[in-house]
Amino acid sequence: MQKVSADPEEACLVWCQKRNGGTKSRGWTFPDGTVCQTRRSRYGKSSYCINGRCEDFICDSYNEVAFIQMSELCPADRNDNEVTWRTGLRSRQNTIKWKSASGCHFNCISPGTGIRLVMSKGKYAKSSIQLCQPDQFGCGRIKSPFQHASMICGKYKERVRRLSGLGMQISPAVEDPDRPCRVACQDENISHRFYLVNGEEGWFPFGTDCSRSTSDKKAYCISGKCLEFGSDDTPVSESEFTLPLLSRNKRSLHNNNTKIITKLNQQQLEQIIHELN
Amino acid sequence: DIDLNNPIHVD
Repeated sequence: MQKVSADPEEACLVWCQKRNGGTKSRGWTFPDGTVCQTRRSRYGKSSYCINGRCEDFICDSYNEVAFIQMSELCPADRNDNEVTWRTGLRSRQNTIKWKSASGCHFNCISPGTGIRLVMSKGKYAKSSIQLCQPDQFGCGRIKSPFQHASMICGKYKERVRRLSGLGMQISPAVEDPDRPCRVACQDENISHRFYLVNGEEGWFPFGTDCSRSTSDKKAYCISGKCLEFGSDDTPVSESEFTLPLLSRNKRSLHNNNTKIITKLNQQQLEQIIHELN
Repeated sequence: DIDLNNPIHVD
Protein backbone atom coordinates (compact mmCIF):
# COMPACT_ATOMS: atom_id res chain seq x y z
CA MET A 1 0.00 0.00 0.00
CA GLN A 2 0.93 3.68 -0.36
CA LYS A 3 0.57 6.30 2.38
CA VAL A 4 -0.27 9.99 2.46
CA SER A 5 2.55 11.31 4.61
CA ALA A 6 4.05 14.62 5.71
CA ASP A 7 7.40 13.14 4.62
CA PRO A 8 7.83 13.18 0.80
CA GLU A 9 9.98 10.03 0.98
CA GLU A 10 7.49 8.09 3.08
CA ALA A 11 4.76 8.99 0.53
CA CYS A 12 6.67 7.03 -2.15
CA LEU A 13 7.55 3.98 -0.04
CA VAL A 14 5.81 0.64 -0.56
CA TRP A 15 4.15 -0.23 2.75
CA CYS A 16 3.04 -3.74 3.68
CA GLN A 17 0.19 -4.45 6.05
CA LYS A 18 1.18 -6.75 8.88
CA ARG A 19 -1.06 -9.67 9.86
CA ASN A 20 -1.49 -8.37 13.37
CA GLY A 21 -2.18 -4.79 12.23
CA GLY A 22 0.12 -1.86 11.53
CA THR A 23 2.38 -1.39 8.53
CA LYS A 24 6.01 -1.90 7.74
CA SER A 25 8.32 -0.99 4.89
CA ARG A 26 11.41 -2.70 3.54
CA GLY A 27 12.53 0.53 1.87
CA TRP A 28 11.21 -0.31 -1.59
CA THR A 29 9.91 2.69 -3.49
CA PHE A 30 7.24 3.16 -6.12
CA PRO A 31 8.54 3.72 -9.66
CA ASP A 32 9.04 7.23 -11.08
CA GLY A 33 5.77 8.75 -12.25
CA THR A 34 3.58 7.06 -9.62
CA VAL A 35 0.98 9.51 -8.32
CA CYS A 36 1.59 10.40 -4.67
CA GLN A 37 0.32 12.82 -2.05
CA THR A 38 1.93 14.51 0.91
CA ARG A 39 0.06 16.36 3.63
CA ARG A 40 1.77 19.52 2.42
CA SER A 41 0.37 19.14 -1.11
CA ARG A 42 -2.27 21.69 -1.81
CA TYR A 43 -5.56 20.62 -3.35
CA GLY A 44 -5.29 20.33 -7.11
CA LYS A 45 -1.49 20.17 -7.20
CA SER A 46 -0.07 17.19 -9.09
CA SER A 47 2.59 15.18 -7.30
CA TYR A 48 4.53 12.17 -8.57
CA CYS A 49 7.26 9.93 -7.18
CA ILE A 50 10.70 10.77 -8.59
CA ASN A 51 13.69 8.83 -7.26
CA GLY A 52 11.63 7.74 -4.27
CA ARG A 53 10.47 11.25 -3.34
CA CYS A 54 7.03 12.74 -3.78
CA GLU A 55 7.64 15.87 -5.88
CA ASP A 56 5.14 18.62 -6.77
CA PHE A 57 4.79 19.37 -10.48
CA ILE A 58 3.92 23.03 -10.91
CA CYS A 59 2.58 25.07 -13.84
CA ASP A 60 5.42 27.47 -14.61
CA SER A 61 5.80 29.04 -18.03
CA TYR A 62 9.24 30.43 -17.12
CA ASN A 63 10.75 27.02 -16.39
CA GLU A 64 12.07 28.10 -13.00
CA VAL A 65 10.96 25.16 -10.91
CA ALA A 66 12.55 21.74 -10.82
CA PHE A 67 9.42 19.79 -11.79
CA ILE A 68 7.17 21.42 -14.35
CA GLN A 69 3.63 20.29 -15.08
CA MET A 70 2.76 19.53 -18.73
CA SER A 71 1.51 22.75 -20.33
CA GLU A 72 -1.59 20.90 -21.62
CA LEU A 73 -2.66 20.42 -18.00
CA CYS A 74 -2.06 24.06 -17.02
CA PRO A 75 -4.45 27.01 -17.33
CA ALA A 76 -3.92 28.95 -20.58
CA ASP A 77 -1.64 31.95 -20.20
CA ARG A 78 -3.92 34.80 -21.12
CA ASN A 79 -0.94 37.13 -21.55
CA ASP A 80 0.18 35.18 -24.61
CA ASN A 81 0.06 37.02 -27.92
CA GLU A 82 -0.19 40.39 -26.21
CA VAL A 83 2.07 43.37 -26.94
CA THR A 84 4.84 44.47 -24.63
CA TRP A 85 4.24 47.72 -22.78
CA ARG A 86 7.02 50.16 -21.98
CA THR A 87 6.23 50.94 -18.38
CA GLY A 88 6.49 48.60 -15.46
CA LEU A 89 3.10 49.72 -14.27
CA ARG A 90 0.10 47.86 -15.51
CA SER A 91 -2.13 49.44 -18.08
CA ARG A 92 -5.70 48.32 -18.59
CA GLN A 93 -5.15 47.80 -22.32
CA ASN A 94 -1.77 46.11 -22.35
CA THR A 95 -0.10 43.48 -20.27
CA ILE A 96 3.54 42.67 -19.79
CA LYS A 97 5.25 39.32 -19.51
CA TRP A 98 7.11 39.18 -16.22
CA LYS A 99 10.02 37.03 -15.22
CA SER A 100 10.76 36.59 -11.54
CA ALA A 101 13.96 38.24 -10.32
CA SER A 102 13.84 37.10 -6.70
CA GLY A 103 12.39 34.45 -4.46
CA CYS A 104 8.95 34.84 -2.92
CA HIS A 105 9.37 36.77 0.34
CA PHE A 106 6.68 36.45 2.96
CA ASN A 107 6.50 38.26 6.29
CA CYS A 108 4.39 35.59 7.99
CA ILE A 109 1.41 37.89 8.44
CA SER A 110 -2.16 36.87 7.68
CA PRO A 111 -4.16 38.09 5.86
CA GLY A 112 -1.17 38.74 3.64
CA THR A 113 0.76 37.63 0.59
CA GLY A 114 4.26 36.90 -0.62
CA ILE A 115 6.04 39.51 -2.77
CA ARG A 116 8.77 38.98 -5.33
CA LEU A 117 10.72 41.22 -7.64
CA VAL A 118 10.05 40.76 -11.35
CA MET A 119 11.59 42.01 -14.60
CA SER A 120 9.72 42.53 -17.82
CA LYS A 121 10.83 40.54 -20.81
CA GLY A 122 11.74 42.35 -24.03
CA LYS A 123 13.68 45.37 -25.21
CA TYR A 124 12.57 47.86 -22.54
CA ALA A 125 13.35 45.95 -19.38
CA LYS A 126 11.49 47.31 -16.38
CA SER A 127 11.28 46.06 -12.87
CA SER A 128 8.26 45.71 -10.70
CA ILE A 129 6.96 43.69 -7.80
CA GLN A 130 4.46 40.88 -8.03
CA LEU A 131 2.29 38.93 -5.62
CA CYS A 132 3.39 35.34 -5.14
CA GLN A 133 2.22 32.30 -3.24
CA PRO A 134 4.32 32.05 -0.10
CA ASP A 135 5.53 28.88 1.49
CA GLN A 136 3.52 29.02 4.74
CA PHE A 137 5.69 26.25 6.14
CA GLY A 138 8.64 28.66 6.14
CA CYS A 139 6.99 30.53 9.03
CA GLY A 140 7.46 29.46 12.62
CA ARG A 141 4.29 31.32 13.43
CA ILE A 142 1.79 33.41 11.47
CA LYS A 143 0.82 36.75 13.02
CA SER A 144 -2.35 38.79 12.47
CA PRO A 145 -2.02 42.55 11.81
CA PHE A 146 -3.47 43.07 15.31
CA GLN A 147 -0.75 40.88 16.86
CA HIS A 148 1.97 42.66 14.88
CA ALA A 149 0.65 46.12 15.81
CA SER A 150 0.27 45.14 19.46
CA MET A 151 3.86 43.92 19.54
CA ILE A 152 5.04 47.36 18.33
CA CYS A 153 2.62 49.26 20.59
CA GLY A 154 3.57 47.13 23.60
CA LYS A 155 7.16 48.36 23.18
CA TYR A 156 6.04 51.99 22.94
CA LYS A 157 3.89 51.63 26.06
CA GLU A 158 7.07 51.22 28.11
CA ARG A 159 8.19 54.70 27.02
CA VAL A 160 4.90 56.52 26.36
CA ARG A 161 2.49 56.65 29.26
CA ARG A 162 -0.62 57.46 27.28
CA LEU A 163 -0.82 54.07 25.47
CA SER A 164 -2.77 50.92 26.30
CA GLY A 165 -0.20 48.67 24.62
CA LEU A 166 -2.68 47.41 22.03
CA GLY A 167 -2.30 48.20 18.35
CA MET A 168 -4.54 47.97 15.32
CA GLN A 169 -4.76 48.24 11.57
CA ILE A 170 -7.24 51.04 10.88
CA SER A 171 -9.30 52.03 7.84
CA PRO A 172 -8.06 54.40 5.14
CA ALA A 173 -9.15 58.03 5.11
CA VAL A 174 -9.48 60.62 2.37
CA GLU A 175 -6.48 62.49 3.71
CA ASP A 176 -4.51 59.27 4.22
CA PRO A 177 -5.35 56.33 1.92
CA ASP A 178 -2.22 54.53 3.18
CA ARG A 179 -3.39 54.56 6.80
CA PRO A 180 -4.16 50.78 6.89
CA CYS A 181 -0.44 50.26 6.28
CA ARG A 182 0.59 52.10 9.42
CA VAL A 183 0.55 50.76 12.95
CA ALA A 184 -1.92 52.62 15.16
CA CYS A 185 -1.55 52.42 18.95
CA GLN A 186 -4.56 52.69 21.23
CA ASP A 187 -4.93 55.36 23.89
CA GLU A 188 -4.88 54.00 27.44
CA ASN A 189 -8.15 55.65 28.52
CA ILE A 190 -10.12 56.28 25.33
CA SER A 191 -10.48 53.00 23.47
CA HIS A 192 -11.43 54.53 20.10
CA ARG A 193 -8.49 56.96 20.06
CA PHE A 194 -5.33 55.89 18.24
CA TYR A 195 -1.89 57.34 17.50
CA LEU A 196 0.12 56.45 14.40
CA VAL A 197 3.69 55.20 14.75
CA ASN A 198 6.06 57.29 12.63
CA GLY A 199 8.82 55.98 10.39
CA GLU A 200 9.54 52.54 9.01
CA GLU A 201 8.87 50.82 12.32
CA GLY A 202 5.31 52.05 11.97
CA TRP A 203 4.80 50.37 8.59
CA PHE A 204 3.02 47.05 8.48
CA PRO A 205 5.34 44.45 6.93
CA PHE A 206 5.23 44.33 3.13
CA GLY A 207 2.57 41.96 1.88
CA THR A 208 0.08 42.77 4.69
CA ASP A 209 -3.45 42.86 3.26
CA CYS A 210 -4.88 46.40 3.26
CA SER A 211 -7.95 45.79 1.07
CA ARG A 212 -10.14 45.66 4.19
CA SER A 213 -13.80 45.47 3.21
CA THR A 214 -13.17 46.05 -0.50
CA SER A 215 -12.96 42.32 -1.08
CA ASP A 216 -13.07 42.62 -4.87
CA LYS A 217 -9.67 44.31 -4.84
CA LYS A 218 -6.21 43.02 -4.17
CA ALA A 219 -4.41 45.60 -2.04
CA TYR A 220 -1.29 45.04 0.04
CA CYS A 221 1.07 47.19 2.08
CA ILE A 222 4.42 47.93 0.47
CA SER A 223 6.81 50.36 2.17
CA GLY A 224 4.01 51.98 4.15
CA LYS A 225 1.77 52.41 1.09
CA CYS A 226 -1.44 50.54 0.37
CA LEU A 227 -0.97 49.45 -3.26
CA GLU A 228 -3.64 47.87 -5.41
CA PHE A 229 -2.55 44.95 -7.59
CA GLY A 230 -4.02 44.16 -10.99
CA SER A 231 -4.85 40.99 -12.85
CA ASP A 232 -1.15 40.24 -13.52
CA ASP A 233 -0.51 40.68 -9.77
CA THR A 234 1.69 43.78 -10.19
CA PRO A 235 0.75 47.24 -8.83
CA VAL A 236 -1.71 49.28 -10.86
CA SER A 237 -0.76 52.85 -11.71
CA GLU A 238 -4.04 54.24 -10.48
CA SER A 239 -6.47 52.84 -7.99
CA GLU A 240 -9.80 53.93 -6.68
CA PHE A 241 -10.86 53.23 -3.13
CA THR A 242 -14.30 53.43 -1.68
CA LEU A 243 -14.05 54.31 1.95
CA PRO A 244 -16.32 52.23 4.13
CA LEU A 245 -15.40 54.03 7.31
CA LEU A 246 -14.22 57.55 7.74
CA SER A 247 -12.47 59.21 10.59
CA ARG A 248 -14.76 60.99 13.00
CA ASN A 249 -13.82 64.53 11.99
CA LYS A 250 -14.68 63.83 8.36
CA ARG A 251 -17.84 61.83 8.85
CA SER A 252 -20.10 64.84 8.74
CA LEU A 253 -18.60 65.97 5.46
CA HIS A 254 -18.69 62.78 3.43
CA ASN A 255 -21.07 59.94 2.90
CA ASN A 256 -20.10 56.27 3.01
CA ASN A 257 -19.44 56.14 -0.73
CA THR A 258 -16.57 58.59 -0.77
CA LYS A 259 -14.09 57.56 -3.44
CA ILE A 260 -10.46 58.44 -3.51
CA ILE A 261 -7.94 57.92 -6.28
CA THR A 262 -4.36 57.05 -5.48
CA LYS A 263 -1.62 57.12 -8.09
CA LEU A 264 1.71 55.39 -8.36
CA ASN A 265 4.22 56.39 -11.02
CA GLN A 266 7.22 54.42 -12.29
CA GLN A 267 9.65 56.54 -10.26
CA GLN A 268 7.79 55.82 -7.02
CA LEU A 269 7.66 52.14 -7.91
CA GLU A 270 11.41 52.08 -8.55
CA GLN A 271 12.00 53.76 -5.18
CA ILE A 272 9.89 51.05 -3.52
CA ILE A 273 11.85 48.31 -5.31
CA HIS A 274 15.10 49.97 -4.17
CA GLU A 275 13.84 49.98 -0.56
CA LEU A 276 12.75 46.35 -0.76
CA ASN A 277 16.12 45.35 -2.14
CA ASP B 1 8.52 57.74 17.45
CA ILE B 2 4.80 58.03 17.90
CA ASP B 3 2.55 60.86 16.73
CA LEU B 4 0.67 61.91 19.87
CA ASN B 5 -0.31 65.28 18.43
CA ASN B 6 -2.68 63.91 15.78
CA PRO B 7 -4.97 61.37 17.41
CA ILE B 8 -7.32 59.39 15.17
CA HIS B 9 -10.76 58.40 16.32
CA VAL B 10 -12.31 55.26 14.95
CA ASP B 11 -15.70 53.68 15.59
